[in-house]
Amino acid sequence: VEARPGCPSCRMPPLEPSAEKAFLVEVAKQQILQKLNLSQRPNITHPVPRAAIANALRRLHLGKGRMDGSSQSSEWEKPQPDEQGYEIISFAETDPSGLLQFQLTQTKDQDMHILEAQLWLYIKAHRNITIQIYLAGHQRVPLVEQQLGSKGSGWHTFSLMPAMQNLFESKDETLHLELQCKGCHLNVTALVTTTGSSHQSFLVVKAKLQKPGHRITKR
Amino acid sequence: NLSCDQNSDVCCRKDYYVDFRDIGWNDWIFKPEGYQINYCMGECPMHLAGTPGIAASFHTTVFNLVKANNIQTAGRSCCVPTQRRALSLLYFDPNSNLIKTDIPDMVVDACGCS
Repeated sequence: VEARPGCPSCRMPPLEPSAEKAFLVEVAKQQILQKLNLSQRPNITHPVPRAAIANALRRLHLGKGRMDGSSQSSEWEKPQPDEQGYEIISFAETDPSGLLQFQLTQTKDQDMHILEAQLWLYIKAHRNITIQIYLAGHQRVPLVEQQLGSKGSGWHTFSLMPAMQNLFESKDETLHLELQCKGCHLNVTALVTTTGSSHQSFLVVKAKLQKPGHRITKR
Repeated sequence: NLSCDQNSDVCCRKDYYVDFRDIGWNDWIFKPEGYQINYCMGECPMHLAGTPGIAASFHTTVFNLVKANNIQTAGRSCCVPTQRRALSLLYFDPNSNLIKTDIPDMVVDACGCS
């Protein structure tokens, strides 16, 4: 009945409100960083234009679940309880030679299992063209060839599987894609919007992180 | 499930919200705007043991027998989370990639006595 000071279950003396706030903020920070496998909060040195983010999220939200561009809804495989699911949106930077460069972040000691990988390109109005996408590097690897026919400006999606799984396994953090266009009168880079615009090209990867010690049960 | 108030010491859920803008984290965490970091505190006297916490398990049967026969036990009943949910985050990684993930069991929704 009488007023009892302090924490009723652990008998700690009462914390000053400011001390309680500082304590809980610190706990919250540690919890979030630990669960995201981050040692400290990221410093954003190359902020992506908000308009590009909004466009990408809007595309993904409109196409919820549609990953290969053809099927209407292909819900991605729900991660198992001991697996953490990720959806990674990486925005392209176009280097002077016209290559699309993506800077992915790899965690050294954990394996990412890639479920789907899709490149989104905003292509200006065209007539009867075919887009070819290569993995650039000393070995130029063809990834996808897609006929686009004749259309006004708009978004197009290109699936990059299974190459993306191989890239993640190689722990390589930089991905360079080379675009070629059959039937174009202009250079393909003139057809695709570049870094910094609200229609910046972006890559969407759906993955799940298999915790160390994850057992694959044999069926 | 009780939310803590000044008048009782019984096991309850203490609500607390950390706004990412207040701690300068809103530049790299795109969504949500904050984190509901609730926690459980309070007394768990014997007559509350097992409520609502593990009501649906065989422990309830054992505890009910213990209580019914006034058997003194050595253990204590604690105020613990009985219901939690995931925190969905949309955040930038060090390479300014936008990552969406669900971190399980990050938000305490309900507390009870074990």
